[in-house]
Amino acid sequence: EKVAITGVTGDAEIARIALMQVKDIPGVAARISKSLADANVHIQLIIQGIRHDQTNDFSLIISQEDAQHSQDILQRVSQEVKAQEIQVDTHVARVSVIGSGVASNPGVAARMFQALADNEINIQLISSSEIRIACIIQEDQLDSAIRALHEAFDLSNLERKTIST
Amino acid sequence: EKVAITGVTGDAEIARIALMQVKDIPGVAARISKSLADANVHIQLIIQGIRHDQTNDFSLIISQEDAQHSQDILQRVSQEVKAQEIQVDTHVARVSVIGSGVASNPGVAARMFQALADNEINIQLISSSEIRIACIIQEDQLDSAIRALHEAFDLSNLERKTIST
Ligand SMILES: C[C@@H](O)[C@H](N)C(=O)O
Ligand SMILES: C[C@@H](O)[C@H](N)C(=O)O
Repeated sequence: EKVAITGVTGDAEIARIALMQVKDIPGVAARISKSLADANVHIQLIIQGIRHDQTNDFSLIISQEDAQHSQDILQRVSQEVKAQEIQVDTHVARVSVIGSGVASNPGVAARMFQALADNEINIQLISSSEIRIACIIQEDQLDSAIRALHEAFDLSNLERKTIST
Repeated sequence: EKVAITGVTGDAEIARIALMQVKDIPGVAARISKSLADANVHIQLIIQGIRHDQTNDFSLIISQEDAQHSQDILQRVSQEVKAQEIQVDTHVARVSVIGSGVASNPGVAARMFQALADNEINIQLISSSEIRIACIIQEDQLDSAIRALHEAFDLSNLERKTIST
């Protein structure tokens, strides 16, 4: 069964910063993102999952070179938003499957996740839209992830550059 | 300051299903998404945040009409992936800001979140990409969210339909 996937992309030049257990009240997401916007830090991905008790985790994907600067900024905000902890990991990579088939074919996500699972690659974060599924994985697994997805989606021309999606 | 935002879209015909505290090991995401793909359920968004002690929460946005059927399917899978709980909420809506300016201008996310905060709208889930930021909010706040974003981004032509992004 052929799905309309146009490419697999990977990027290891990223860092993941997470403010753990911030207050889950209006204004917190604005305060965090404004602090980085004011410093002109480009946020590549924002992922916030479901709340637990009255708190939530707020994860950001930024470039590796912005990691230290962003951590300093967020340290100052963390008090205000009552973050229990700030976790920074620069040893992560993003791997994405892109194409119009993501939306129209429910099997694309399962195929992507299965290809990663078959290669013992644990998925740390997931952010998906109608045309793209992005997974954050360990940086040292990026090459095998791209190879596995290349095979799973039968792609002949592989792209290893980042593209805006 | 003008940002290149092409529209604000909203959709109240959705449901949020979350498998709480699944095992954070390879294969779990594949098992969950495959169970829905096999039943031809279209997953609109997948959001998975950061792990806590070897477990993770796996949130799905689907159409409201798929909610009951999906819940039944996931009940059967939850044992296998050791989900502590399945949370279903059909009283949610998705509001998105879309445009090339999302990527190039770090202030877009802060402006979106601030507009929601100013209207006392709590953001339950966030999934963003380079061209789109989607927030899951309470269904009964969708109209005020769209109005607030319309004002914040100075959009004259408002789109209330869902588009593939
Ligand atoms: C956690 C954060 O997203 C909060 N719920 C807000 O609306 O800002
Ligand atoms: C939780 C789930 O995403 C798991 N980490 C996996 O890789 O499948």
